[in-house]
Amino acid sequence: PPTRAQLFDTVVDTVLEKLVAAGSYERFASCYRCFYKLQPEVTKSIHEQFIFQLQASIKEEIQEVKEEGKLEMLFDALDRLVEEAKDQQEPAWRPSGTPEEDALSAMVPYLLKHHSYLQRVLKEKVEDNKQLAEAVLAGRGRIKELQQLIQARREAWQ
Amino acid sequence: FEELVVETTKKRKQWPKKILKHAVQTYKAEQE
Amino acid sequence: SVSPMAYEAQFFGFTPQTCVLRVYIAFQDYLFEIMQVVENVILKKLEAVPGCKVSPLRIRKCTEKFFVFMKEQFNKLFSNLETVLLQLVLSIPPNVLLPEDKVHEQYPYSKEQFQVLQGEVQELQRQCRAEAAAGQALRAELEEQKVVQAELEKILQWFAGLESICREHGTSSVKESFTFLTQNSKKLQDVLKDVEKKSR
Repeated sequence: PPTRAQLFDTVVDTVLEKLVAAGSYERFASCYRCFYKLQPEVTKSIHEQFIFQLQASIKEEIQEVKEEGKLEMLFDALDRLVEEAKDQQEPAWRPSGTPEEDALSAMVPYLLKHHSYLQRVLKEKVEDNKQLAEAVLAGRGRIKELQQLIQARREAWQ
Repeated sequence: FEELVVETTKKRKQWPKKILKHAVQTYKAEQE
Repeated sequence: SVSPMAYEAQFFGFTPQTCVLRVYIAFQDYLFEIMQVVENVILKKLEAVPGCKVSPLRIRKCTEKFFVFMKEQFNKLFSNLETVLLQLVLSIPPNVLLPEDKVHEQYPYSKEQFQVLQGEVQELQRQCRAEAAAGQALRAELEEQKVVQAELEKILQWFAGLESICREHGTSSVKESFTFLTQNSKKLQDVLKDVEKKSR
């Protein structure tokens, strides 16, 4: 199938060709009959120049439009996107019209990463705190033991 | 109308990235 | 209603209708311009013809006739051009997603789902902060325990030191020594009382 760039050029060229065909010498001479009767050769020459200039100017202007809008590059890019999506039958996502809702989706991957990060950090902290808590309980036990030993010595001296 | 459409669609294309930049900075700051 | 073709405008940076209009204007403007040039050339040629009875007004009418005809033909041709451009060249098929919108395909989260995810993140943050505070408190207590343990061990060492001194000076059991001393003192007191009584 033709590319978008080719299609664009083809349809524009076709219109130009048909326009040129419509503005035939017969039609031109028919409109400028009074002049044609006076100078038929000059009429032919003017018509040829008219056709030439019309084609050249329009082609040049269309080329400018294409360059200004970077149409060739955009058409190629769009053709590639269409090719990549050829196996997708379902209609693709389109903006909902509610920008704040659409913007949320852009944040989802990073929010999910943040979520994973927090889960990991929480797990580490819980593990660390578990060990700390065991150490604290052991410490309290040791202090109680020392206090009991001191109590026993004091009572013995008393 | 043309200007409005073009402006709106330009924002649709560019602003989510700008918003995302700030959102990512916020998440990173929270992580730190 | 007019379709704004906004998704296409997002891709191209202009609306397809604007592009088509530019093409239309290119054709129309140059047709008009060249017709004017043609008319001027014809008028110049007529000036060079001696005794010419063709007036400029008549040439103007010829130009208008030709121009109107060409414009009509062009408008008919252009409607097909417009259809092809808008439907085939400048349109994005419904199954195509632009690259900047790929995230919507990969993560199709509704507003409610996003809020649930945000809620989960906030809860995780709260729990992290709570665990961090708990960790701080536990570490603070461990530090305090170290100090307290050191003091208590010092006291125990002092007791052990006392007992050690007594052992070094031949008293294996301080309690027994004190008992012995107390008993001996009592006996000596009794003997003293006896001697004093007998001496009186």
